[in-house]
Amino acid sequence: MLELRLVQGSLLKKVLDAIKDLVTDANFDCSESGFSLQAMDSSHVALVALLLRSDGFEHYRCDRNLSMGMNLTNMSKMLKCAGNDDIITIKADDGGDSVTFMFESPSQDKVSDFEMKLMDIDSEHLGIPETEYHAIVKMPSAEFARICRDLSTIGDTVVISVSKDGVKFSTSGDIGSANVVCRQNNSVDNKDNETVIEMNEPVSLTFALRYLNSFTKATTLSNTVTLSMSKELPVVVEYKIAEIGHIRFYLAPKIED
Amino acid sequence: KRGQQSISKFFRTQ
Repeated sequence: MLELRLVQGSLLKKVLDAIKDLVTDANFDCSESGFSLQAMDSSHVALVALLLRSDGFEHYRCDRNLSMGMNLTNMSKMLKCAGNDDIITIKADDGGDSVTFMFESPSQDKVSDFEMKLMDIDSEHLGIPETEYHAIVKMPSAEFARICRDLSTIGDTVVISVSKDGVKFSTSGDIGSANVVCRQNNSVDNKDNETVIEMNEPVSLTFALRYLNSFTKATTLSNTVTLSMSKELPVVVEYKIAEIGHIRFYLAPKIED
Repeated sequence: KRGQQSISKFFRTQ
């Protein structure tokens, strides 16, 4: 038996909006520690890892570990029927073939339940080792989204370079080229507006902008984003989900053929 | 030309 009550139901709606275009089908894993998902996009270039910790739910009951295969397009259709202020409860029976999403309006005068069929998904679970990153950049998520969107009108790939001077995003295409440099700044009034660069070693990596743009659909979840990079390794683009967890996107770099 | 690597090559299958 599984019963997870999330008072801020809009978070789940936003999570689905953030990943449904990248991943079609995925297993949601439920354990004592939380509600999580790990899935690759269909071309196996990017990986998304979501964690909603059990202590972030108002009520969290998970009698035994459960993996529920869901079509994210269908799940998103159902969650769109929840109001933004609604409390969402996810319910499932052990070994059942469906999951129920219950939506309660804040004043409790409207209660809906939507039952969705589960599916068998054969997916490999990847072990992600803890890594010391050469450079970690924390910046406003809206700024990162703006840069990715702007640069994708010029080119298909972006070179992200972190040095002591700042973080540089560069692209080039048929019509020309562009560079955007963000320097470290400290905002006294608002930590969310800060760009903070922690660098052990300069690092420069090339990525497909199409994927980064897809990741920025998570911008509504957090005011800040963290980019963690090491030489020749995937970048981690992380959005914290207030008080409850995170969504991390891993993207493999492009290399010289 | 740059080649796109697969993400699975970086992480072990569990």
